[in-house]
Amino acid sequence: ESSQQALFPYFAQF
Amino acid sequence: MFEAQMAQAALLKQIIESIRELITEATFEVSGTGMMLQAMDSSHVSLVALNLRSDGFQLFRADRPFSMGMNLNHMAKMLKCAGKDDTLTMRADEANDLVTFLFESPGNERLAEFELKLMDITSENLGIPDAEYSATVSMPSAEFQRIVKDLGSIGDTVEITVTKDDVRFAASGDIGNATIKCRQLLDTEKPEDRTLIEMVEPVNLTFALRYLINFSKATSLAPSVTIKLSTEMPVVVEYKLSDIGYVRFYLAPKIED
Repeated sequence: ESSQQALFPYFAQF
Repeated sequence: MFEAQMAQAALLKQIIESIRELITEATFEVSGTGMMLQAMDSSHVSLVALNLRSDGFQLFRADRPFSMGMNLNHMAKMLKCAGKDDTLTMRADEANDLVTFLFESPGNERLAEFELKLMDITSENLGIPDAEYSATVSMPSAEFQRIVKDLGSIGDTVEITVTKDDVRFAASGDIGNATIKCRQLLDTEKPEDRTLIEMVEPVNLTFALRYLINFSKATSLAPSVTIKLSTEMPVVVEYKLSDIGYVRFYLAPKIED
């Protein structure tokens, strides 16, 4: 089963 | 003071229609270079980035940068009152918390004025790196919409595989499975009918179809769509708005547990 990632790990929050 | 004028209201009407289901509230950042918007959906899995350059407007004036927080459904309600061929003017000054929409009929016999209350929206702004992508696929936007909708009737997720010869969309579900393969097609009547595959290295990624189907609401904005992929990175689905900018959708991948 694959789990949905969130965007945060990929884009830096500023 | 901010004032921007579009020759036809249709563009902004269609843009808001194509993003308002994904994000209900967003902040338009206005500056001398134009209007930008960046917002994530409520589950923080997808993001919309809209960029409308000032030189794409009939008239654009922003004395200083400022933000306009709007409820996109309320904005859509007002834009629905504009004729698609009406000239659309937006006006706001930092002082009061309203943005005025003026819709002028082509014959100038009718002028409608709507004032939308602005909101304070606190939203995390994300830094989106201007990365190089392992694979870039351009194809007719109607074709992409058909693929994601067709596969959406088979399963919840789509596995996208790009090799140098083709891009493959595969889905499976309770009733069975489906694979749609698109090959490069360059010699077409119109350039926007081309399917172009640029592959630096092969990619294979899985995404939730319901978001891609939602993104494809923007199909009416552009005849072709560009899909950018890199292993274990969010996919970018970009609709270029001729002469003024783009609407970009980002979706985080699904990772095997």
